[in-house]
Amino acid sequence: KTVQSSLMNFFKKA
Amino acid sequence: FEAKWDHASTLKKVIDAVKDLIGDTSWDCTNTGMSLQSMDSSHVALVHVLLKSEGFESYRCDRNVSMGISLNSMAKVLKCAGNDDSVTLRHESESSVVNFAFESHKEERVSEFELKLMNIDTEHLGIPETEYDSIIKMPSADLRRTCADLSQFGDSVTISCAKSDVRFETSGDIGTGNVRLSARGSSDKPETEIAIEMINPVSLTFALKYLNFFTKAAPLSDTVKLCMSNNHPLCVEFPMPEVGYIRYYLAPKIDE
Repeated sequence: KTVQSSLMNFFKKA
Repeated sequence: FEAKWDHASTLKKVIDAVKDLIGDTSWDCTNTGMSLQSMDSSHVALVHVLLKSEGFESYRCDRNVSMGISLNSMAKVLKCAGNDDSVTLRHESESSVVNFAFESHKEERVSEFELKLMNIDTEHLGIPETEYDSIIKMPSADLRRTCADLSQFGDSVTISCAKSDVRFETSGDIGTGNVRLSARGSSDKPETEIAIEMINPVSLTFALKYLNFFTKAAPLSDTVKLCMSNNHPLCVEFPMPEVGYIRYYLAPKIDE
């Protein structure tokens, strides 16, 4: 079972 | 700020490629060009557009400006331009509007529109320089077709890259589907080439819904580049030689 991750898990706010 | 394109078609295609994914956004204008970076409302996908100043017929930006615009409104304005009309965008410092002027090349028809700017809180993300494990260059029409075909069977696609081929797999209620594309060279038609640069094998799962949004950029570029690393967002780049690029980033689906 997979779940959608968020981009915020990978990229930080600039 | 004043920027002129010789033909409206490129700008029309750029807006069509991003407007369904991100609604309102800010165009950041500097002396090197116009760019936007925006996430979709669910923070799963990000669009980064760069239109380099060299790609314009003429370009002037005396002071950096961030123009908040509804892309749907911008699409409406651009519908009023013929594909071969020139487009001039103008914005005066401190003004709350941006002006669009379209001129036919025989100069017998000039139309002007003024669009209200919006106050948009932009949240820019820092995208780290990444050494990707696998980079696939392929015809953009192939990616568009693959994603559209597989969408009939499932919501997600698993993209697996091995040395000489890339496999797209999906499954759903009615059955399963997969498409395998093998590397192929083409010296006389580089736009039909499928090139796979694999440092490490990669297998990642993504929501097809977003990939189908991304392939709306296919009319802008014959080729597309998929950059993948395990446990990392996918980068889908549509290069526009001399003009810039559209890059989309997509967060993977991960094991619960």
